Amino acid sequence: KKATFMEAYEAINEQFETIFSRLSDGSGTLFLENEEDPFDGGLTMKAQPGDKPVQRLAAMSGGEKSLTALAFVFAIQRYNPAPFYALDEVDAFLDAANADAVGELIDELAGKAQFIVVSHRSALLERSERAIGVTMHQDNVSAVTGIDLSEESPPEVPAND
Amino acid sequence: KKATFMEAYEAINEQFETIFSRLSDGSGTLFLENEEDPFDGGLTMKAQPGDKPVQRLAAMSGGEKSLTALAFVFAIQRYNPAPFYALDEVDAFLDAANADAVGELIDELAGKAQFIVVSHRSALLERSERAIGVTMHQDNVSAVTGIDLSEESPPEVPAND
Amino acid sequence: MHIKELVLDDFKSFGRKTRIPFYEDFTTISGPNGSGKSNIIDSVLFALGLARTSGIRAEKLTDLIYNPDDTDATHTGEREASVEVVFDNNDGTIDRSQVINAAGTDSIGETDEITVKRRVKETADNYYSYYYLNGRSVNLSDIKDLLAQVGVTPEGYNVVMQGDVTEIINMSAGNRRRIIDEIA
Amino acid sequence: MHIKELVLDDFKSFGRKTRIPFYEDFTTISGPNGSGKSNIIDSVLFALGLARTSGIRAEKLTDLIYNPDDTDATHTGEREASVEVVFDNNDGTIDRSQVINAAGTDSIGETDEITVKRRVKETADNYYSYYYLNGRSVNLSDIKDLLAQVGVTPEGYNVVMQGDVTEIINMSAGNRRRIIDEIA
Ligand SMILES: Nc1ncnc2c1ncn2[C@@H]1O[C@H](COP(=O)(O)OP(=O)(O)OP(=O)(O)O)[C@@H](O)[C@H]1O
Ligand SMILES: Nc1ncnc2c1ncn2[C@@H]1O[C@H](COP(=O)(O)OP(=O)(O)OP(=O)(O)O)[C@@H](O)[C@H]1O
Ligand SMILES: [Mg+2]
Ligand SMILES: [Mg+2]
Repeated sequence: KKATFMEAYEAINEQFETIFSRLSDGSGTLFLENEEDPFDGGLTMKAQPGDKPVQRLAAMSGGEKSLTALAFVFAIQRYNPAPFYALDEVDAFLDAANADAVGELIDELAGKAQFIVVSHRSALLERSERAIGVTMHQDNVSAVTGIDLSEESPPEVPAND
Repeated sequence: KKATFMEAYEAINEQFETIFSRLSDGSGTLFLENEEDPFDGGLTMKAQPGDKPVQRLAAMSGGEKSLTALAFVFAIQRYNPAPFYALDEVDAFLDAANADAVGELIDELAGKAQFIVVSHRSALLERSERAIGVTMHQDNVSAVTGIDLSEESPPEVPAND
Repeated sequence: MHIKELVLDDFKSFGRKTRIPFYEDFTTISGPNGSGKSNIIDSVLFALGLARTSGIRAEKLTDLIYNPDDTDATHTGEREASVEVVFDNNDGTIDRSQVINAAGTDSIGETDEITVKRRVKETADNYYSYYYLNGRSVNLSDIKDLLAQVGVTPEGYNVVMQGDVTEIINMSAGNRRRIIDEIA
Repeated sequence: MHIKELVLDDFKSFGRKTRIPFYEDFTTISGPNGSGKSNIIDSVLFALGLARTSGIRAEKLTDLIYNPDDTDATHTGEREASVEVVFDNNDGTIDRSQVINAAGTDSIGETDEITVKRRVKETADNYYSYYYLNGRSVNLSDIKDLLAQVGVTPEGYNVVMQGDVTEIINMSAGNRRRIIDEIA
């Protein structure tokens, strides 16, 4: 029913607005195409990065869309907090500055929940306390090496970038 | 009709096999789901990276799929050669080694055709003879700076990675 | 509470029993394309029943069993894959009664450590799925219900798969709204 | 033959007339998210009529005209965007007769340089699209036919847009086969 939906929607939107302004130097919000009857329309995002005019998701650049969708995912996660989260290459289309902002946010969120993040980007790899390296051995078997970065040993895992 | 299709298909597949083995240390081929009646089935790719068992596109890793789809695009381009090609961030999911292999191939193909490539990755940015930097100015207007790298001046454009 | 260890045995590309330790803060996983990073993420989805419709990139469950040769080869005899997720529950995020409730018995050992294990076994003509909570045999729904009580659910995007972000961008506005329908 | 210069005037985020020189080999374009890189790629698609169905990220043609404020604001008076693609044709890849044929006249100047220009103009109640080949007014089909003769076509993936590779991966096998149907 509409009430249950709107309750979740408002709460998630609140998280989205906070997270989005934290990640970009602008403001963003969720947007229901039909506010009267949400189930009769869809959901999109509107954002105003910096001091640009408001744009809907579809009009944004590749990296801006990525950042916006990621903020949406983080907002969903925060609506019903859990002890751990895993992210698989969510930073593929972000430039260095945006990847950095995401890395910083995850670092902070990792204070309260466990984050396991797959990435090729140095912006994220350099921030973690632990780095797990995965390689495929000759016999087509994956192998794992773990490195504790909190003791400040140089990571053996070459950052992709 | 089938004959016209098969002629294009065989030619593109030939290009695909060459390009794929050049980009990965394995072999790959296009695959028609219904060889008797191509229009009754779809098209996918099968590849054997290195000495792994043959896998269809759907079973590959994110980066392997990206490399395979990119090889398909290059094969289509080579079927009907043109004076220029433009690529917008085709390297997002590739690791450093694969991004390097793609950069090397483009460098070689650029001997015969003009390549204009949008990228954040140093593997590609370092190989070009010219680098164009794009920024958004305060008044929401894009501006462009061009740098000639063939005279070996250090690029002012910071590589994203 | 946090995941302290994953044990993958013949799961996808992990053809040898592999223990992967995790710590309670920020861990990154990196490596070349095709090395097995997403497979580690898949193992968590598999063991905790978190796969959404777009699921764990496997046409059938038995595709998740380590297969070193041609994937279409017929297998004779039994093959089996298992994943074990070991949670450090020293902070009592999940309390003992919840585990007893989910396991249907109170012989579950100490709950400062909570272990969820899933096995898939393929025989010549059939396949079987087994679930265990602290060693006791349970149903998938017992595990999902227990985890839902600490906010770990398939629709909650606890695990964001490679391509999920792109999928959210490309999906219709209606489907995007349905993401919230599911959570509400 | 190669593109030697692009001239963008009020096209998308290029609110000032901008000349972008290109060279005949390998040029890279880089910069922060949202700076305008894909817009440069879009300008080539726009001017040369190369947009495929997934097109140039614009709901209507007039969205391509530089707009510094709220995109829903009503515009009074005329607004106009133009893109000019200047080809260096010193190697005679396209010969003079092909250009005369496409332009429908032989007063096309020298063809060691071939210029394709497209303008979109919006007035209070309507919008107009204009195409020029070496300064002569032509139809979009004249330009597309001329370019097709040197292998530049919408279905040939001469221009690979951001997300095209992902789209090829995610599309059904049937749609992937249709890519070849279109080329054949
Ligand atoms: N059942 C199986 N048996 C053996 N190997 C498998 C099985 N299932 C998948 N694989 C292998 O696992 C590899 C994919 O691993 P994965 O998707 O984890 O890579 P990745 O490290 O995430 O790469 P990327 O950086 O490209 O995303 C495939 O190349 C495939 O060969
Ligand atoms: N008609 C227009 N008028 C003004 N600005 C526009 C117009 N159309 C698009 N833009 C702006 O152009 C920007 C997008 O540029 P573009 O897509 O080229 O970025 P990009 O450099 O490719 O970024 P990314 O690295 O994220 O892909 C948007 O932020 C939008 O504000
Ligand atoms: Mg992966
Ligand atoms: Mg872009």
